[in-house]
Amino acid sequence: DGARSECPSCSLPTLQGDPAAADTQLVEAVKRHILNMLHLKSRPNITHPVPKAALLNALKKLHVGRVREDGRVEIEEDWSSKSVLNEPEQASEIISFAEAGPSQDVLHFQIAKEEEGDLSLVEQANIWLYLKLSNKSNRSRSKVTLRLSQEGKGGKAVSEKQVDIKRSGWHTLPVSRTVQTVLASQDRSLMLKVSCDLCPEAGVSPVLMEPADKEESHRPFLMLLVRESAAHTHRIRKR
Amino acid sequence: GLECDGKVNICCRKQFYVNFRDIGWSDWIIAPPGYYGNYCEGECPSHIAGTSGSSLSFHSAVINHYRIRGYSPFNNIKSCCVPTKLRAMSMLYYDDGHNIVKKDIQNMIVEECGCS
Repeated sequence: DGARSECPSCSLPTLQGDPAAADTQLVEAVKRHILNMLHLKSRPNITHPVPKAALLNALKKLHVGRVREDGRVEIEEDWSSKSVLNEPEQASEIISFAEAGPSQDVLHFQIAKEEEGDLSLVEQANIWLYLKLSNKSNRSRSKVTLRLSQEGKGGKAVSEKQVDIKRSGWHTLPVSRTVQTVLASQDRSLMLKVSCDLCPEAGVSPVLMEPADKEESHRPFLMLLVRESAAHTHRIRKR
Repeated sequence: GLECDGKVNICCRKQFYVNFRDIGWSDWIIAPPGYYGNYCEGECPSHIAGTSGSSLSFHSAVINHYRIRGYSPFNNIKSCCVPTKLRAMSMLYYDDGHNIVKKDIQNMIVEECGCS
């Protein structure tokens, strides 16, 4: 009953009255705040989530998160110190899992709508592929050449790399320039054909899209480090 | 840097934790399990020195929330109970079925409040 204060937060009606109603209002405010900070208009609807094994593998390989005993994922907090960027707050790390393409050796990536149009600057983009040795592998051969070409663009070579095949393992192929072009396109869809010279002779094969019933922990994925361009960030600031 | 304990009405930090499972958001937010939507409230008697606050935290969302609901606007504000220390929050979430995004958002959690 004192004089009305002259300051918003001093005059916030302390959330008395009906505590349940106050909490509901606050929860709604929290939801709006989180969506705003993530530049999302509404919460995403998860139609067909990625197999948990594939997700946990990717998080572990990228040092983004670790799995606790209770199965919960914990974020690696020092990610921003590892990031190649010096302004972590404008950076997003996106993991885009492959979906089946029009043929067995083609992978389809529908890249996140993180930022509008070509405002996102690709700092790093790598395709992660798992090469599996069969038990008939030819020990005399120690290297094969992995190649990615863009489907639907006249088979344009996108990335190529000679890799060691002493054991089964993950390999990364850089695709930054191609992804930058895809981010500027309307449909943000990337179709990549995977080929491998000498894989059959060496008794090794890249794990692509396994049938649903098979274990999916080695599904190929695209790791993207994206920074909002100054224009975009400026636009947000101005708003 | 006071915590609101319901006994004093001086500028303090009110803790408000929201567990994402309780609000049905744990299907798309992989980590963390919840968010500390802390905010500042309480009086700022004129003799308390001022510090600058920040507009980006959840605190401003609460203020705007009430301002939008018609609580009278305030002109010639003198001293205000605002966030004086904020920290970042990392979030890992699905943005649809096949993409997972990891973001470090600065100034996301109010650590301390003080009078501006």
